[in-house]
Amino acid sequence: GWAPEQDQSLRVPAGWSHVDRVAPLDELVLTFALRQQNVEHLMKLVGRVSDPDSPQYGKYLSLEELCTLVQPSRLTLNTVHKWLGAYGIKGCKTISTLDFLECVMPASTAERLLPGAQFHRYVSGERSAVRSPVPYSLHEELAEHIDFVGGLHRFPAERKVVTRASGEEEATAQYQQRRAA
Amino acid sequence: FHLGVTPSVIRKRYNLTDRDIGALPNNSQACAQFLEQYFHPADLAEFMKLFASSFGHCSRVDQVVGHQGLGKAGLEASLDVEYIMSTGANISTWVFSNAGRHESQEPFLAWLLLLSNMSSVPWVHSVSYGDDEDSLSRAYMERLNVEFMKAAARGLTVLFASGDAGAGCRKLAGGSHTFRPSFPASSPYVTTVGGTAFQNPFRVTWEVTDYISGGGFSNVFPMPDYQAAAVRNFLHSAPKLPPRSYYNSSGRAYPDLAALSDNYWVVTNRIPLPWVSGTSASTPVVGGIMALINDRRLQKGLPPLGFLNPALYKLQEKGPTAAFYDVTQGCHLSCLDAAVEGQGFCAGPSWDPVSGWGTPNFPQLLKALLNP
Repeated sequence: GWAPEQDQSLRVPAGWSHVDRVAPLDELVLTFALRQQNVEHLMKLVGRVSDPDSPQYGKYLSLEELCTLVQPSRLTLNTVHKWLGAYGIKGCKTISTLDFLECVMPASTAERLLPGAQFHRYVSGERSAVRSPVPYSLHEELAEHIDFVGGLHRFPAERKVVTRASGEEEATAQYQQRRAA
Repeated sequence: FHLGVTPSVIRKRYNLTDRDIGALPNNSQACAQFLEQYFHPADLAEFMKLFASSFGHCSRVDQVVGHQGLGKAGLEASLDVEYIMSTGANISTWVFSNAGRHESQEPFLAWLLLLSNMSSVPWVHSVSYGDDEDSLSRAYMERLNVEFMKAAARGLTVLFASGDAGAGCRKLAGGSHTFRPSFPASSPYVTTVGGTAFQNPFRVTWEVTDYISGGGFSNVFPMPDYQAAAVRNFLHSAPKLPPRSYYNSSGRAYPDLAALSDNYWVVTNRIPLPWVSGTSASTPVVGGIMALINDRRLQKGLPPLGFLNPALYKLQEKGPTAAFYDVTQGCHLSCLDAAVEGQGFCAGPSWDPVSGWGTPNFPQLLKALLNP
């Protein structure tokens, strides 16, 4: 197999606790990022439409034009759909640019589709998330067609604003530690 | 004299007059939420009643994309809508609310898919979300970088908060330390917003860096051409730099610009709260200002700003400009060790990795970006 996200952290963030392994028939939603075409061209185009000195400055693409530029090749679309179909996964949702697929499937199917993955449930307060604490892999022939699969490892990011009071405590603590160092 | 940052304080500092409000019905701005946190329309209305009587504004969000729950309002969600609608006053505002409909979804990815799939979306997006670069796979970051290119190709301006941990700190396997960049702040295809504080916290004075303001150099993305000269200038002219082993001086450097991030007033669950800080506050402020500039550009028949950075760096490199208040005092946080003693980078004249080019001086920035 081929592991597209070998370097992804598998650490469970602070505040999340493990509940149990999900039942085989529990439904999961996985997001497949399909390999796009003409990324180099897109990069150059962004440079031109964003550069005030370029005659193309401000000449942006419509969503349809963007789709024509980056949509995955027919080979990629066929290969991925055939692969998913072989596991009985049908009715995946796509987006205008055809470069993402969102598929619903039972956990047992997801674990066969992505060898190595094991889906577990975690909770943080009232929130719950299903993630795999072990890396997934894909068949090697998919390496040129899929960038990554979303919904396995990354937990919802925490976002906290800082309050001035805690900031001052933090600064004081840091100052004291700096003095000690 | 003031008792904290409110819309009128921000508008005064960045020289927004009562006439500097949106005028076009077809211009819009957006902020994004990724937690089960929601704003309450009643909080927004109360905030505007308390703090926005001196300028024309909207008191409600025009469109919520995604699920808006009914529980308690979240401080971050309240902050975003209240401040993007204070600088981007009278501009139609959308909120993208993506807590992840299913427990196996990644909320940030769900937002990106939504953005990629809508043919008509606001021109400006303010996002306060980030993860340590080293916690994410390269495949994921590189692909998301392409998604930001796609947004740029469509003319969208995507702003990310630079983070609230200064240069950050990571302990390596051998026990040594390095700084810890944050993604998507480190993507070369987004505009990253850092934070500042008033030199005198109770007066509208000049600004110094906020010590929490995220900034540094990516370990994943190489430095884009548009910023090479500015960053080289910083690296050559800074009187003191952290040891080279702490950062990758050839990586994408951020933030690109900054705004006040300290001591904000926010109304949440009908209660006005003081002392709210973070680059989560500065990012919607800049978002609203950019939406206002788009308003003027659209009025003149010009296209919207799109991906800002090439124009921003070019503008500053052409020579001295009053478009930004250069922030030259203060440093941000980093590792607590003997080598750096808790200090990351320090601000200096021109671009620096704490406050970028500085904070916006609206009339001059507008003038410059109407004809970049």
